[in-house]
Amino acid sequence: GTRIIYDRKFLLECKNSP
Amino acid sequence: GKLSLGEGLEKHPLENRWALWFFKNDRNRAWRDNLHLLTKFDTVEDFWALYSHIQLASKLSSGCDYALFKDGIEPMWEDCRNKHGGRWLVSLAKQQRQSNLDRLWLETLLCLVGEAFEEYSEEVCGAVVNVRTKGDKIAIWTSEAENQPAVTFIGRVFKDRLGLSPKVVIGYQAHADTATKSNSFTKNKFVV
Repeated sequence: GTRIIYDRKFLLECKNSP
Repeated sequence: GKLSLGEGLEKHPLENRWALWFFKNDRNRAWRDNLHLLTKFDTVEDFWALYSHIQLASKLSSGCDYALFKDGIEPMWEDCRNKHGGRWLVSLAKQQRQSNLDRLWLETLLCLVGEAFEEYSEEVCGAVVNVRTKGDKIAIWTSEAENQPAVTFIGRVFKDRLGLSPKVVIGYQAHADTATKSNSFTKNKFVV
């Protein structure tokens, strides 16, 4: 199946989103 | 498409559920009794909520560890997913605790929860940071020390993501060799 991959840029953006 | 009032508020699921463990050295207690499961999470948002809530690694007392492992794998050699495995080990100089430790540990966590090792992410068991007076350590644990393609791919990505200089060499040590060593030196099975 497909694997859920997140790059560091996306993960860091999630930290800063409200 | 899907339309709901919760749009934009939905959490982003992770590929794996992860467990964060904390080890606090108390010589009066057995090693296992010093190891505590803090919590588990399986979304990006819950990862950040946890990360923001706990002490940075650089603020822990010497002798403490954090370990982030896939749910169901205990952060010890004896676990069946670890016992044939090993670790990519990054040893830091004392002065790097203030300058680098927190950044390198966060980068390690992002590699794990983001599944940075692509098809080889399956081989990853977890990661550990040891806070020690003589020098802190960060390691990624994998489940099969003989799986050279997976181990070397993971090592190369790990080294690249940490931003280590090409001049720096990091080594992979099998847990079986670490557990049976007669001195503080464990031979590297692979290096990148």
